[in-house]
Amino acid sequence: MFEARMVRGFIIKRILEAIKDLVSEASWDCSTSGMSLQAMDTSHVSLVSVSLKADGFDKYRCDRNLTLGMNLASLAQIVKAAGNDDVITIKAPDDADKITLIFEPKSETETWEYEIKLMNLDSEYLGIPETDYSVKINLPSHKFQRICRDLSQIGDSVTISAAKDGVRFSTTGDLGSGNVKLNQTASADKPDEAVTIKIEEPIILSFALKYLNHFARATALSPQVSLSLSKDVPLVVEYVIHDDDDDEIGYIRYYLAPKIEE
Amino acid sequence: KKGQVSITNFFKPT
Repeated sequence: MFEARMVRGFIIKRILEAIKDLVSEASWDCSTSGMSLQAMDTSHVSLVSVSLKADGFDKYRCDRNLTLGMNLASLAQIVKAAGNDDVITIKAPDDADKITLIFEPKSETETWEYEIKLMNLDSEYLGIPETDYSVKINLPSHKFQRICRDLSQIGDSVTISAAKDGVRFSTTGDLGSGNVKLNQTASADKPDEAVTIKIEEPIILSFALKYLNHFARATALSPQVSLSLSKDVPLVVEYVIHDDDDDEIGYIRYYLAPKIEE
Repeated sequence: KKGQVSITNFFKPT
C-alpha cells in the first residue's frame, strides 16, 4: 500500500506544471524515504530530477518500493483541476496498474476522486557525477525567469560569463544583442531578494534559452533559484522546496547540456 | 558556431 497526503496540495500542482511540458512520460519511484523522479526531455538535451521527502507529506506510507510510470501531461491535467487550497492524496495498492488521486477542498464536505492508468516504462537511470562547480549563483527565481524570458526575445541562446566583477547573461540575434549584468547584493535583510555569487574559477558557457524558459516554470515553487556551472559540463538549475516552517522538503533540479564549439 | 550536445554525453546510464 502506498499513500501520500499533502495538505499544501498546490506544491504537487506546481511541480507538475514545472515538468509536464519538458517530460512527457516518467516514473515516480516511491520508497520509505519519499517520492522521486528522473527523466530526460524528449530531445535528450536536459534532465529533470524531482525529489519529495516523506517528511514533507502530512501522511506518508510506503510498504514496499513502487515504480509508478505515467503520462505526466495527463497527470498534470487532472491535478490542475484541484484547487490551490485542496488537500491532495495519492494512493496505490502494491500491485497497482493505476493510482487514485483524491482532492479535498478545505472546509468543505466534498471529495473528488480520480484514477489514472499506470504505464510500464523502460526508463533508464542516468548517473549524475559529483561535481565541484566553479561558479554558484543564487538569485531570486522571478529575476531568473525574467532574464530568460527577456533575452529569448532577442536570441536563441544565452552566454553566461562569471568573473570577479559579477555575472553577465548575454545574447545576440538578428535584431541585435542584449545583456544583463548581476552583482552580488550587499545586505541580507531580504534573503528572498538576495543575489549571491561564488566564483572559484571564471567561466563562459552558452545554453539554449528554450530550455531555461522551461525550467523557469518552477518559479512558483521557490523564491530563490541556484545556478551551478563548470567548464564543459551541464548547468544545474535548482529550486529547493520548503514547507511552512522553512524546512527543506524536496527539490527540482534541471540539468542542461551546454552548447559547444562545433 | 556553437552546437547543442546531448545530456547523455555527460551522464551515463547506471
